[in-house]
Amino acid sequence: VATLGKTKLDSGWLAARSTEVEATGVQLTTTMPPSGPSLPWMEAAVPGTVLGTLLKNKLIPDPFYGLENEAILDIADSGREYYTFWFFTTFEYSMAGNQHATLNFRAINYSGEVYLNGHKRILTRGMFLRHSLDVTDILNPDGKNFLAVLVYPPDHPGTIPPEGGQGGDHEIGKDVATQYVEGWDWMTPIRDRNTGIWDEVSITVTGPVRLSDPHLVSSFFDNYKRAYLHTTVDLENSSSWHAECSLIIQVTAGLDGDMCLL
Amino acid sequence: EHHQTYELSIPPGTHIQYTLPPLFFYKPNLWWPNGMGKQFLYNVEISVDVKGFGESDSWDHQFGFRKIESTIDITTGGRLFKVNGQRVFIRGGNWILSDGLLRLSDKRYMTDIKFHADMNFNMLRCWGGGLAERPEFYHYCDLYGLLVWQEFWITGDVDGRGIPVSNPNGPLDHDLFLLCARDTIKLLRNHASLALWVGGNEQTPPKDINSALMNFLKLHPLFKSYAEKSDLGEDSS
Repeated sequence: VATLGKTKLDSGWLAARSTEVEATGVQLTTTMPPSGPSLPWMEAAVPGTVLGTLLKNKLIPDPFYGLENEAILDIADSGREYYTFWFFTTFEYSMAGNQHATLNFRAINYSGEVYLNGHKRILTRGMFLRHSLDVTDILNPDGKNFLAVLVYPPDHPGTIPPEGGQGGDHEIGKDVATQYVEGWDWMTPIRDRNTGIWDEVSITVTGPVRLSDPHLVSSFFDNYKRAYLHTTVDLENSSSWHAECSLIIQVTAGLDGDMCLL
Repeated sequence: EHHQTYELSIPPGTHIQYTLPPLFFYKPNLWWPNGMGKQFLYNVEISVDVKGFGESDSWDHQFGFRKIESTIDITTGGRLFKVNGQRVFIRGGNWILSDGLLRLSDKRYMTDIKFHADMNFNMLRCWGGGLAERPEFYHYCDLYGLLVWQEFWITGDVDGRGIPVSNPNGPLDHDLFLLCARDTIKLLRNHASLALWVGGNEQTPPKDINSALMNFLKLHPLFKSYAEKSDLGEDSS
C-alpha cells in the first residue's frame, strides 16, 4: 500500500522526437511502451528541457562553449515539430481503499498531453502553471503504471534576425513564457526556447481530504514584542461522505539536532 | 500554545478555504536580511486527520517572521526598503536564471545563492524576462538572507518597445497570464525572502493585467480586519 506523501518522478525517463514515434499516447501507455533507450528513444533529463536531453545524449554540442550554439538548429528554422518531444516513464503504486492520488507537474513549457495507462488529459498552456491531475481511478491496481507526456514548444517561438537584437522578433512575448530565450545582449538564443518538463514531477498520495496552498502571514504589535501568525488553507474532500476532520497546526523552532522547542 | 487543533466537517466532493484563528507569539525570533542579523526560521506543520481514516494529508514550511515595507522616496525617486522597522541599504544583483538549459538542481541553487550572500548582497531581482523562480531558489534565499524582488513576465517583448516594435498590449491571452500569475503567487507567497512583486521590467503591465495583479496581492481581508479591530496601537502591514 502506498504511503502518504509526495514521491518525485525524477529518474528513469525516456524521450523521443514526436515525429519519430509512430505509436499514439494510448498505445505507448498500454500495449506499446518503449523498451528502453534505443532509437528513437533516449535517456531524458526530467526535470529539464529538450536541449538538456539532447546534450545529455551528446546529440548536440554544448551551447555554452565557444560558438557551438551556432551548430544547433533553431526552432525558427526547424519548425515546432522538431522540438516537440515525447517523455515516458513507468512507476509502481498500489492504492488502498480510501487513498487518493494526484499526478503533479510543477511547470511544463509550454503545453502538453498526458497519458497514464491509456487515459488522456490535456494540460493548459503556460510556462508558469502547476498542474495537478486526480489519477486515483486510473492507476493500475497491480502497481505498474505507464506515463507518457507529449510536450509542445511555445506557440510563438519567433525568429532571430540575422543581425541579432534583444528579444529577436518579440514573438515569444505573445505567450506566457520566458522571454530571454529569443536572445538578449547577455545571452544567445536558446534553440528549443526551453521546451520541456522543466520542473518537478511527482505523485502525491493522500487520504480522503487533501490540503493545498496554505497561506501564512505574520502581523506585529508593540515594537515586535507581540506577533500573530495568520493561516488559511484550502481543503478538498474527494470522498462521497461527510469528512469529520481535525486540522492541526504546530509551530516549532529548531534548537539542536533532533531537539525542537514547541 | 503553538500547537492547536480545530474540528471541522467537510461535505462530500467539496473544496473549502479555512481560516485558522491567529496564533500568538511573544517576542518571536525575527528573520533578517543578510548582514543585519540571523535568518531565523520556524517550522510550520499543518496536518489534517479524518475520523475513521487517520492522517489524511500534511504540509510543512520554514517560515520567517519579518515585516518588509517599501516606499518611493519623493526626493530621489528611488525605492526605500525597511525590514522589521529598520532601514536597509540595498546591495542587489540582477538575476535571470541559474542555467540556460534549466538544470536547476538543489545543489546548484544552494551554491549560487550562498555565493551572492558571500559577496555581501542582500537582494536579488528576478527580471521579468527570466524565470518566476522556483521554491528551491526561495528556500536558499530564506536561508542566506537574500531579499527577492520578483517580476512578472512583461518586458520589451510585450510593451511596444524594441526593434521591430513589439505588441504593446502584453501577451495575447491576458486571462492565461493572470491564471499563471495567480498560481505563481500561491506557489511562492510564504517565503520570508519574498520582498516585492513587480508587474514587469521597467514599466507597468497593460491596465487590466496590472489592476488584477494588484487585486491578487491585496492582504487577506480577515488579516486586515483583525489588525483594524485591534486597539493595540501599532499598525500591521
